[in-house]
Amino acid sequence: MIYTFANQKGGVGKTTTAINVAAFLAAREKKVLLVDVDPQANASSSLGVARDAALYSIYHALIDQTPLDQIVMLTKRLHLDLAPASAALAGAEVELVAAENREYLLKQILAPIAPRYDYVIIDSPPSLGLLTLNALVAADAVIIPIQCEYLALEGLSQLLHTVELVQQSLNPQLRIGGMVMTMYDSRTHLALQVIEEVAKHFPALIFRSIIPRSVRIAEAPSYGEPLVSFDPKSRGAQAYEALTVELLERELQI
Amino acid sequence: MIYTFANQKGGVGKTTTAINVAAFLAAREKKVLLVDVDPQANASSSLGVARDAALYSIYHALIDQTPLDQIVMLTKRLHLDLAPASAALAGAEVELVAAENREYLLKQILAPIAPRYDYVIIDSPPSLGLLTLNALVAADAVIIPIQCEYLALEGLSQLLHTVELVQQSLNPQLRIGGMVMTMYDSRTHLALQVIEEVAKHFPALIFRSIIPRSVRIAEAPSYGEPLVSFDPKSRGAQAYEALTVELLERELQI
Ligand SMILES: Nc1ncnc2c1ncn2[C@@H]1O[C@H](COP(=O)(O)OP(=O)(O)OP(=O)(O)O)[C@@H](O)[C@H]1O
Ligand SMILES: Nc1ncnc2c1ncn2[C@@H]1O[C@H](COP(=O)(O)OP(=O)(O)OP(=O)(O)O)[C@@H](O)[C@H]1O
Ligand SMILES: [Mg+2]
Ligand SMILES: [Mg+2]
Repeated sequence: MIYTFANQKGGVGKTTTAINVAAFLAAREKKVLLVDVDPQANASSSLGVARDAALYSIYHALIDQTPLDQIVMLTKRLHLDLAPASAALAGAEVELVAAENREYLLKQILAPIAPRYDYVIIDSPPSLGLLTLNALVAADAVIIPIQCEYLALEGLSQLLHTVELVQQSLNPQLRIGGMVMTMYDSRTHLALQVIEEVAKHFPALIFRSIIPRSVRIAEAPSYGEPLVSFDPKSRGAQAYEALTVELLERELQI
Repeated sequence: MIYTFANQKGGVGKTTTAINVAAFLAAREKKVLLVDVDPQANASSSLGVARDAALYSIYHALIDQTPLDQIVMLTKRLHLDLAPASAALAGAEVELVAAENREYLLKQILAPIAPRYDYVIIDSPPSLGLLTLNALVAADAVIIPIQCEYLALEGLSQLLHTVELVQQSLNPQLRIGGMVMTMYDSRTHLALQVIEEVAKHFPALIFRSIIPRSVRIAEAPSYGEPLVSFDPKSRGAQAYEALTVELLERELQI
C-alpha cells in the first residue's frame, strides 16, 4: 500500500504525520519504506539522516535513473527504510518539465521495489508542482494533513481539484485515504470551528484522531527520532498511534 | 523600495509578516502595493479579497502581459493596494519555464508602476521555484521570516545559497533586509535555542523584534483584517509595529 501525504499549504504537519505514521507502522512489524520527495529533506533529517549525508537521493533516481536499490538506506528503526531527499531536488521541478512521462517517473522507480514492503509512505513538498504530482500518481491513496487554522481551509478546494484531475487521467485508482486534523490547540475557539467545518463537508474522510499542538512533537526532530521512541507516553505519540490504528482499520473496509 | 518575503519552509509566517508590515507602513501614510505571487493567495484573502474574486491576477500579468494597472485593486485600507494572486498561478511555474527572461518577468511588470508607491511588498510561495525566483529578482531586499522551530533552521542554508546565486547573476543589488523570528512560544526551551542559534550566526541580520505565537494573529485572517485594525492593542500587533519601525530605521542606515 502506497500512501502519499500531501497539502500545498506550508507547515501543516505533512512531514511530522508521514514519519510518525511510518514509525508506528514499523513498530507493528510492518515493513515500511519512507520516500522523501521534498527538497527540504525534513523527513530525512527528522529520522536523523543529515540532508546531504547520503551519496544518492531520490534526485538521482528521478533524473539519472539510478536504481532505487542503491538509494534506499536503513534507519535506526527496525522495519523502517528511507529513500532520502537532497537539496538538488529543488532543481528537479524545472529539469523534469521536458522529460518523457514526467508525471509517472516516481511510480516507475518505485514499481520494482514497492512489493518488498507492506507500506510505502511518501512525504511531499508544499506545492502542487511536478514532485507532488509524481507522488499523487505513484500512490494508492493520499492522506491530507489539515492544520486547525483558518488559512489552512483556504487551499483545500484547490488540492481536491488537483486530486480529481489526477484521478481522471494520470492515476484513476487514487483514493483519498483521509483528512487528519493537526496542531489542534484547545485554547482557541477557531481551531474547533475549523474541525467542525471539515467534519461537516467531509464526514467520511476526516479521521477521528486529532493531533494536538504539542511541544514534544516539535522537539522530536531535533533528536532525529519519531515520537514512538522519543516520547511514547506523550499526548502526541498517543494521537499518532491512534491515527495509525484508524488507518489500518480503514484498510480493512476497502 | 521593494521587499520580498521569502522562505521555502512552509508555514513560517511569510504571509502574516508581509501583510502586517504592509498594513503598518500604510498606517504611517506610506503608499504601499502588496503583490501576492503565491498560488494559495493567502495574502489576498487575509485582506478580505476572496481568491478568485478579482477578474485579473498576477497570473495574467506574468503569462498574458496584462498591464499591472488593470490588476491592482484597492483594499479596505487607505494607502494599501493589492495585486492579487489566483489559483491559476499554480500552473505558472511550468508555463514560465520556456519563457524568454523567465526570471525577470515580475521585475519588468513592476517597473512602470513601482515608482507610484513608497513600498512594494511581495509575498512568495513556500518553494525556491520560478515564482520565488521572480520575487527575488524584482526585489531591493529580501526579508526572511524564520519560525522558532528546529526544522525551520534546516532550510536556511539552502535559502541563503539561492539568494547568493541570485545576487551573483540575476540581481546584484539584492540585499538581505533581515531575519524575523516568528511564532515564538516562551513555554518551550527549543524556541529560545533557535533564536540564539540565528543570533549567533547572523547577528547583524536578525531583527530585535520577535513575533510571539498568538491566537489573535491566527484569527485575524478569518476576519480579512490586518492586526493594526483587527486588534491593535494585542501583543502580535505591537510586535509587528515594532518590526516595521525597526525596518524603517534600518533603511536610514543603508
Ligand atoms: N502537532 C504539532 N504540535 C506542535 N508542533 C508541530 C506539530 N506538528 C508539526 N509541528 C511542527 O510544526 C512545524 C511544521 O510541521 P511540518 O514540518 O511537519 O509541516 P509540513 O507540512 O511538512 O511543512 P512543509 O510545508 O514545509 O513541508 C515543524 O517545525 C514541526 O516540528
Ligand atoms: N505569530 C503567530 N502566532 C500564531 N499563529 C500564527 C503566527 N503567524 C502566523 N500564524 C498562523 O500560522 C499559519 C502559517 O502562517 P502563514 O500562512 O503566514 O505562513 P507562510 O509562511 O506564509 O505559509 P506558506 O508557506 O503556506 O505560504 C497561518 O494559519 C497563520 O495564521
Ligand atoms: Mg514537510
Ligand atoms: Mg504564505
